[in-house]
Amino acid sequence: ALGQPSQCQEHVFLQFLGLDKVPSPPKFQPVPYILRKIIQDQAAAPSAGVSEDLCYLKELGVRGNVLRLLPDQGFFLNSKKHSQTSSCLQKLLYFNLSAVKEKDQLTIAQLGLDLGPSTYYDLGPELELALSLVQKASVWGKSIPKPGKLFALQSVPWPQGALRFNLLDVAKDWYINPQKNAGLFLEILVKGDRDVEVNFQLEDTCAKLRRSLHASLLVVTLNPEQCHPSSRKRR
Amino acid sequence: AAIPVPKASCKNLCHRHQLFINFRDLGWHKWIIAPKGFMANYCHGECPFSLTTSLNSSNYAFMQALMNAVDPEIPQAVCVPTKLSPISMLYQDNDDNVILRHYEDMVVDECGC
Repeated sequence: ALGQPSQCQEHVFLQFLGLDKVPSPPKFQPVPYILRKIIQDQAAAPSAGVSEDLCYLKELGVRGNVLRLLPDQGFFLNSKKHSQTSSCLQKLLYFNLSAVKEKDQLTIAQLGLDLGPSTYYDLGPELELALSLVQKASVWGKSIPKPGKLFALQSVPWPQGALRFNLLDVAKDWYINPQKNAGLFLEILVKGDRDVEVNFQLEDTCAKLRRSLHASLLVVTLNPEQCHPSSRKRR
Repeated sequence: AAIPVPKASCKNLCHRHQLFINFRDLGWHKWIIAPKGFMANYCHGECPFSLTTSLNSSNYAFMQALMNAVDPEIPQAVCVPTKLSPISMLYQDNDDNVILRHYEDMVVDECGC
């Protein structure tokens, strides 16, 4: 029978991993394609990493030595019907950046929105997605926050067809001033007037969308103490 | 002074041994997503003076082995990793963040004295 390491021994190693205590997640979160690919590539060629710079992520084309996928901790809001548009879905997205340590430099902050199968793309122009920055923490609550800066929709090709937004500047601001992090306001709108039958179908689509929507923030950081500027050149 | 002939047999000489770290054995499979384990290896064996030049030894190991030969109170040179490689680990923390991090010096590739 194998023994167990002492709590002290384990604690020392967990600190080395950047953890305060043994994690006890109730279930594993979904792992995005890019993280799976990096791990699989390394497992396929275990010696490949030896001569490479550990602080350059060739899959993402940036420098960084830690990739974090932060889950959305926000909540849904009640949708409002406007004169010409009705809101299919409204949600506050919130990402806790406290896991990013002081010395880490952000090199990527990418919001991923997975809308589930056959929703946004199939309905084409009938649905519109708007993402805006919530300006103040005081708006958190049951009322709908006043959206601030509106982001342009930036969709990039991805194996799973999810929508991606570059939030690097926003995340840097949140990182420097955590009190500014009041989250993001996501709204999916249905345009125009419709008859009863079409409205019923759209309501069904919106309900599905609420169930399948999954948001996460991919954050890549670089620790200068572990990643020296000259390390690539030297290698 | 004459240097004593070492008693170590070939299989006791410093070399790399296989060691598979299975995260399940540590109970860490509950939070480490991948890999399930990895071949970390370890170094073990003797570093007798007569072989310090052929066992991937440092100059220091040579000098220590030399001193051990003339004064047995000085310990023999030790068998240590001389080349290590990194691995990446994918795990989940207490905030449900999924983290991929590279860790240097996790796998022993070569040993020496």
